[in-house]
Amino acid sequence: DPSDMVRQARILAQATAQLIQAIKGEAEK
Amino acid sequence: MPVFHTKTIESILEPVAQQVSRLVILHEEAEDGNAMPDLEKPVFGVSRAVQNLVKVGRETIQSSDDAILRQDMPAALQRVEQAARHLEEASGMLKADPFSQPARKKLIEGSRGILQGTSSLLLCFDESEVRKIISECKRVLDYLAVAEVVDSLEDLVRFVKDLSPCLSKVSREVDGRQKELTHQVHRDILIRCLEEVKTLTPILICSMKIYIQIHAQGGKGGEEAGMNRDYLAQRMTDELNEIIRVLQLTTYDEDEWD
Repeated sequence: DPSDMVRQARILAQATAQLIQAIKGEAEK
Repeated sequence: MPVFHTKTIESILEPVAQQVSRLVILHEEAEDGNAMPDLEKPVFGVSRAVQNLVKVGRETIQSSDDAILRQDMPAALQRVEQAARHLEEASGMLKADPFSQPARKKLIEGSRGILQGTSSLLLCFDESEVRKIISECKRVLDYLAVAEVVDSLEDLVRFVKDLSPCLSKVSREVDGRQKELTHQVHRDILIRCLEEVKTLTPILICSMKIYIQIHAQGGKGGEEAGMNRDYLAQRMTDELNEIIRVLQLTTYDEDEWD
């Protein structure tokens, strides 16, 4: 189902945002 | 001015684009010397999401009959896979040395790569969806091109029967598309053109009927009726061509915004 790709892209974007928050969490201390 | 041309792409990429920008600024400002936390878990989350996306992406490529999508999408998938590898390498390097500068650079490179790769992938997919709508518009154009050779009521009935479902589909899909666009000017053009097409359709059919009736009776005014029919078909053709043009726009014309 092509709409799966949009869903998976959204999940990846969210995972990336979480990773960056983890990085920034430390960097902004 | 919106950066992303559809609401779906915007909702997916805008938050992560902001995060990446902030990360780059922090990195440039800081070189802060703080130890990095253990990123194994969030990096694993990204890698797993990349694997799932790549799997679905490959399935999309295999099942698609769109040659352009089949040609363009693999590079976007490779971009996200490569970005995930950078993040994994960075995570490994930071485990050994939480102050590693090359690891920090890899983290930024990887995060940017995910953003760019996902953006390419979504654009590639979106363009393919647009091509599907355009192909429906072109079917309507093909029907309009034969309007001038319809010279009997039986043919007219056939013409209307063929054209109607095709036009309904175009109407539904173009309307759905305009709702997806973030660029108001493009939305307005699509709405206006679609309304014109809808208004002109019954008028065209009526003009074709008049032409056929005059033609059958061998009466005067046949030439004028034919010209009127051709004029209406041409107007609909022009509106559909404008729809096709605007559907393909993804960048923003500064003059339009001014």
